[in-house]
Amino acid sequence: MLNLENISKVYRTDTIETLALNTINMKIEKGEFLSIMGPSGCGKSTLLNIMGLIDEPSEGRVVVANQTVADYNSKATARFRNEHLGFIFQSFHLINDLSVLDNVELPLLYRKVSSKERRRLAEEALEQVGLHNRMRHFPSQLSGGQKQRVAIARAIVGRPEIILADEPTGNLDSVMGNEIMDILLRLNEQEGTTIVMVTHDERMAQRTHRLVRLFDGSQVQ
Amino acid sequence: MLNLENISKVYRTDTIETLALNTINMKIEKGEFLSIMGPSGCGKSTLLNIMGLIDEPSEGRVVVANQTVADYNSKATARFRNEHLGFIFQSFHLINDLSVLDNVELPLLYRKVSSKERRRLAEEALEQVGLHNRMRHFPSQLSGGQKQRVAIARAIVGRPEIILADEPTGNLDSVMGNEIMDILLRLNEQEGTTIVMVTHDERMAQRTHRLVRLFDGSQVQ
Ligand SMILES: Nc1ncnc2c1ncn2[C@@H]1O[C@H](COP(=O)(O)OP(=O)(O)OP(=O)(O)O)[C@@H](O)[C@H]1O
Ligand SMILES: Nc1ncnc2c1ncn2[C@@H]1O[C@H](COP(=O)(O)OP(=O)(O)OP(=O)(O)O)[C@@H](O)[C@H]1O
Ligand SMILES: [Mg+2]
Ligand SMILES: [Mg+2]
Repeated sequence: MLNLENISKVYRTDTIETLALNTINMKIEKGEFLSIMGPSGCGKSTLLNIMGLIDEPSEGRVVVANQTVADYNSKATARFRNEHLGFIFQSFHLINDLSVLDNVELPLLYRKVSSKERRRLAEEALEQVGLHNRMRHFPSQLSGGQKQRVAIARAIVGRPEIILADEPTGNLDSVMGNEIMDILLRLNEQEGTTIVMVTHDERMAQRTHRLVRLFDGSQVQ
Repeated sequence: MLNLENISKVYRTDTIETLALNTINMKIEKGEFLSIMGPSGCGKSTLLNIMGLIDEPSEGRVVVANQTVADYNSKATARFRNEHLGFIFQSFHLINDLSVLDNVELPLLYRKVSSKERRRLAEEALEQVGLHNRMRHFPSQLSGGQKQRVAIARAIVGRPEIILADEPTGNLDSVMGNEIMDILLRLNEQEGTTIVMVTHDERMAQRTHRLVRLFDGSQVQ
């Protein structure tokens, strides 16, 4: 479903060149639930951003649904992202000027969904993460873990085929973290959602199909 | 050293009133290392902000070094904060326009410290958190956990008497998380730094003197 072939990523600042990813080769099967672990700064978010077609590799190619991604800035790539991918960002990226409810409805604006139906689906996703009672709040009025849960609701509301989750439980207590894992596992088992999850939490990783470890931009063991 | 007497905090939005803290009474002794745990949204950050004189309670009083805090906006309170408190925020709050090094030097601008000495102390703090090689980076060029570590370096650089740490290891792998705990424990044991740490990680909490649990704004057991 998702093929990374010889992926490398270099970041350059005025003074330093960082090889964030070094010749990564990975296949992700449809319906798989994969974890990615590794030390802080080792390339996990960079890898997820490339899988999510948000960022372009310096070398190598990304093949999604048998098509090599040619132009990361094209409308076609943007449309593919909107229609097939759900992303939970490490720093949430909620829109501060929009209410919690409007934030969660966002992915559905790209669909042919009535505003009534959009509203219903968004409220349902907020119910799942325990935040229906905060739907009129604005992000600045939420706790850290509540922001994270809104980001999760936004990623699942459109039932995307692929969910890319960058440390989705980092700001949550273990009870809530396990509830989020239950939601993701349910999507994976019942709807066949392919999930790639970056986590620092060994216990969460153990609940998934496969674990990939990164170190200094390379896949290890 | 730090007394919270009958502290309550209410947040009001257009539609909802939240009792974030409900009659909290706590004493924090000089040199203590205290952990605070509890579910997402239960009031931990609010409690830490009130301890740090960043936020004002709706009811009750905060007594620091035997003085009741009267005016949270006064120069005197601001000066006290700068001179005695180090804060690690849950969302880091790094200055995006400043380099990593300049971010870490910030707390020292309030001291009578030469720019040469400021630079030396900042580089040393960055060494401790393993980020000396990123000192010319800007926050947008850092990974999530690297941002967290810069925030930690900034909080410890001035050797403040009290450190308030809001989930300082949430974005870090367990190895790095334990290294950060080692730094905090060393400050506590060798320099007598008083530390109040919010964490979701039971293992980190077990390494501290005392654990306080919050639930729905109240202290439990
Ligand atoms: N500015 C605000 N306006 C309205 N409600 C707020 C505001 N700030 C916080 N709250 C509410 O107060 C409660 C406590 O928030 P707080 O940030 O202290 O929780 P927390 O325990 O730190 O949570 P987390 O573990 O998720 O970081 C939350 O339910 C939150 O929605
Ligand atoms: N825009 C950028 N410019 C320069 N360097 C960057 C940039 N973005 C990331 N890096 C560097 O690339 C490396 C990998 O970053 P990445 O965010 O992928 O790490 P990570 O594994 O997600 O870390 P964490 O667990 O801390 O979130 C880091 O060392 C970081 O400093
Ligand atoms: Mg990351
Ligand atoms: Mg918090």
